[in-house]
Amino acid sequence: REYKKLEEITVEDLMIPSEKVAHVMLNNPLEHALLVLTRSGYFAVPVLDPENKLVGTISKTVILDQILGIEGYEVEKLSHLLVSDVMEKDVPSITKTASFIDGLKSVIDEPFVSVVDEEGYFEGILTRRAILKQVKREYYQ
Amino acid sequence: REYKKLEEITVEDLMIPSEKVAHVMLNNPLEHALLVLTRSGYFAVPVLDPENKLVGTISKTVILDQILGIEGYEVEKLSHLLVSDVMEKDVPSITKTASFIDGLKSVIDEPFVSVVDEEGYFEGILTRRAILKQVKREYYQ
Ligand SMILES: Nc1ncnc2c1ncn2[C@@H]1O[C@@H]2COP(=O)(O)O[C@H]3[C@@H](O)[C@H](n4cnc5c(N)ncnc54)O[C@@H]3COP(=O)(O)O[C@H]2[C@H]1O
Ligand SMILES: Nc1ncnc2c1ncn2[C@@H]1O[C@@H]2COP(=O)(O)O[C@H]3[C@@H](O)[C@H](n4cnc5c(N)ncnc54)O[C@@H]3COP(=O)(O)O[C@H]2[C@H]1O
Repeated sequence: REYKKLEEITVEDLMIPSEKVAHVMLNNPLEHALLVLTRSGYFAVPVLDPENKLVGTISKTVILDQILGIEGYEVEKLSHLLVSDVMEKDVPSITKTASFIDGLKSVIDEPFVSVVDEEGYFEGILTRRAILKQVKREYYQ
Repeated sequence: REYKKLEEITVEDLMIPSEKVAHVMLNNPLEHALLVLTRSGYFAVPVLDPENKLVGTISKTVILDQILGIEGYEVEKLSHLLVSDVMEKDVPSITKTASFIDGLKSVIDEPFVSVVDEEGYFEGILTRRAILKQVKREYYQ
């Protein structure tokens, strides 16, 4: 795509759009979340509600903790828990009109941040990789 | 610390030194690796040999796969496996004299890269967070 100056770049230029983001739903059984995480290969993914609003994230760590915590380590018990029971609820988000530097700040402490519109509808994610690749492009300009 | 121009910054300025890096040894039982990973909170850590040379990395994903793959999901069986049985062996590394831009490139596809000396002795890790914080500093100069 055409070269834009760093000051012109917005989160929209760098984000992965929702249709390409692996995610799970609030009310999925934890077992399903495990499937999505293992198949997609990602360590953590966004959690959406039935209206496609962002409600949290879920990671392999949380699932591992559940398995280890369960009496007799019966993984089948995962099917009794829902994503909403164990997901991380207090997750940062950003809008697609945000600037590059705001995007960069948002991924300093998180591997990715979800992109939402004014009403909280999920639009995609901004990853550290996308920010780093943009910095590399800048460096060689 | 004193401000250095980006061209002067080396991996050494940004790395986490080995004494602050959670890691496991080649011959530890997988059960021990799980303990280190859960206690440290990290998703993946370096694996060292008895001489403190870097030999690979191990992640929660690999351990999760083992648990799920095991008959009857008996987590105790983790104690029969060694880190060396399941670790990622082909891992990139970098030296502490490498430049900022080489450091940045090394973490485009990996959350962290291990820092080693000419003989492969482990000296620390370079994380995406350290690179991103440096870029933020630069941006405000
Ligand atoms: N299937 C794959 N193909 C190629 N490279 C892969 C990969 N899986 C992981 N990686 C590499 O490993 C990094 C860490 O992935 P992780 O799953 O821990 O952490 C990921 C994951 O939690 C999430 N993520 C990335 N892409 C996603 C997607 N399409 N759907 C859902 N979540 C995604 O954002 C985090 C940061 O992603 P980022 O790209 O910066 O960083 C990724 C990427 O560089
Ligand atoms: N205990 C903690 N305290 C504060 N923030 C935490 C944290 N654990 C995780 N984070 C945050 O989450 C990011 C991803 O951590 P993760 O464990 O997947 O991936 C980590 C981990 O695999 C490894 N790592 C970082 N510090 C480490 C250390 N002291 N020892 C061993 N491995 C480390 O490097 C990866 C990238 O680290 P990075 O700092 O760029 O990015 C970290 C950091 O921003």
